[in-house]
Order: sequence, then C-alpha cells, then structure tokens
Amino acid sequence: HSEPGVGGGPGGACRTRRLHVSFREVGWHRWVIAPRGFLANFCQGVCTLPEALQAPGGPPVLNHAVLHALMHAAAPTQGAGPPCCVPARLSPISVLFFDNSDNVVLRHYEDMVVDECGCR
Amino acid sequence: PAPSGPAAAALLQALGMHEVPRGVPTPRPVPPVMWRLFRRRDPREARAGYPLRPCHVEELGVAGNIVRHIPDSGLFSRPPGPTKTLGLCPKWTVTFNLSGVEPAEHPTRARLELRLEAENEDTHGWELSVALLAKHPGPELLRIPVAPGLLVRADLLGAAVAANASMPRTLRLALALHRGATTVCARLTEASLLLVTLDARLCPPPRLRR
Repeated sequence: HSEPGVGGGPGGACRTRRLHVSFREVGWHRWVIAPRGFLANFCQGVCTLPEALQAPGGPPVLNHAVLHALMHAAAPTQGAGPPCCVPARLSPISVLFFDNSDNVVLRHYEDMVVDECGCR
Repeated sequence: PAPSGPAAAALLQALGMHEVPRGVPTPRPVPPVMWRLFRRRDPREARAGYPLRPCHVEELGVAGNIVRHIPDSGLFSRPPGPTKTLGLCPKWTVTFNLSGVEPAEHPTRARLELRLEAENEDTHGWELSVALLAKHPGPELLRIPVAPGLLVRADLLGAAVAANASMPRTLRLALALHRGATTVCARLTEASLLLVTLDARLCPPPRLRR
C-alpha cells in the first residue's frame, strides 16, 4: 500500500513516501511469523532548486546535488538532468519465520526501511 | 497468490533465501528465546534508545545476523526408557537438521538446550556427557552438571561445532547420563540447538577510518 502522491501525483519536493509491505499480500503469511509487514517507504519528488537544497536542519548545503541542480537550471535541455531523489538514511528490519525444515529462524536485514530521502 | 517467477525469486534472493517456501509449516510454538531476540531487534525498540549494532546479537553477545532454533528431529520417536534400573541408564541420540544453513554462514554460537525429567530422588551430582555421533560415538567432548526439571545449556562451539567453518548438513550427538549411586534414570523431554551464524555478505562494509 503506498500513499497517493502529494497533490495527486508524484510532485512536490523530494521526500519519503509511505510504502507498506504486507507479507500476506505476497502470500508468505503462513511461514513468516513476525512482523506481519513493515513500512519500507520510498523516495519521490523533484530535485530542482530550491528543492535540491537540504531540508532545514540538514547538513551544510553546498554539495554535488546543488551543483548538479544549478547546471540543470542553467541548461535544462542539455547535460545530465536534475539530481535524483534517493534514500539518504535507511534502517534494518528483522524477520521471524519457519524455514522449510520447520526451524524457527530470525534473520536480520540491513537497509530495508527508508527513513530519509535526499537529492543526490 | 504468492508472486511467482522472477519477482518471487528476486524477493527471495534479496531475503537471502533460495528455496520457495513450502506451503504450510508444521505449527509449533515459537520458543520464548526467539520472541525475545526478535523484539530486541525490533527497530521501533531500537529507536526507543538503545542502538543496535549491525550483524551483532546483543542478547547473546556474539556477532551474527541469523539465529535458528532447531529442535531435535528424533525427540518424538524416542522410547521413554526405564525410570529406574540397577544397570546403566539408556543413552540418547539427538539429531539436528542443519541443511538450511548456507556455506557462507559461519557459526558464532551453538548452544545445546536440554530438559530432563526424573522421579523425585537424590539427583545430586548428576552429569551428562556429550559426544559426536558418526557411525559410532566419538570421544567425550564435554561433561555438564544436570538437574531434572531445569533447562540445561551447553556451548558446543569449538567442541562439537567447529568455529569459522561451514556447518555439516546434520549434527548428531550421543548423550549419556552419569548418575552416581542412585538407581533413578531420567527422561529427555526437550532437546534443541540455538545456532547463531554470521553471513558477512549481508553486513555493511566496515567504516573506513577518516
């Protein structure tokens, strides 16, 4: 399940959008014990100026994404296009499930949840 | 219906699993230790303020990103055995199916967990010996004090399970009770292996020193 884009479409500044992954949806709810699902989220939005600038409270501004956005603003039809809206901070999840030998297994997966998005 | 084809295969691979889940598993209670470990790793609790180290099992204090609770696959087919005898008590064989462990996973903790039951008599000084079982029982690897009713734990890493080596597909152990002068025998009612492994491929690269 994902939230509809802001303003009805994928517009607005680059930011985290809700995406809930349900193990029942993919038919694995019989052997995944917990969680039932998790908020994976995703990144969407524009990375032109000023959106390419960091959100208030973020790190100092001048980085490659800003230069990239400046070049795109100066020559929108040429060059590499705007920076990309990508995950900037991720966090792990753990999944408890029965394996095919009926053992109870706990597996830990890094970088499964998008906490923050940024222009890169 | 579960996604099939490349989508399911990609998702399984991303989750480090290479077999398509087989229908409905045999329902069995989830061991409390596994629930505890799961909750300990729940990111929401992590956000509540005790940071999680990647590829580390805090509660057991070892490196690892996969924990398995493997029951003895022969437990329910074992005859109860005599509760009293002047001779030797029956020996037990426990078998753990490790076929699900990948070659890239290295064990960092292998804890044997047992529970014995016996009639109430003097069981002071009871000990249990553990040996690897191939065609015949091997040499005694370790001997641990036991008491009926209590959960007995024995660390097998470095003894029955080689550290930093790939796991065998099956681990078979021969257990023998040494009970001193009493004529009481015990029954083995629970036997499981708590196995922690580290698959370094799934771990974030170590941060370079600045």
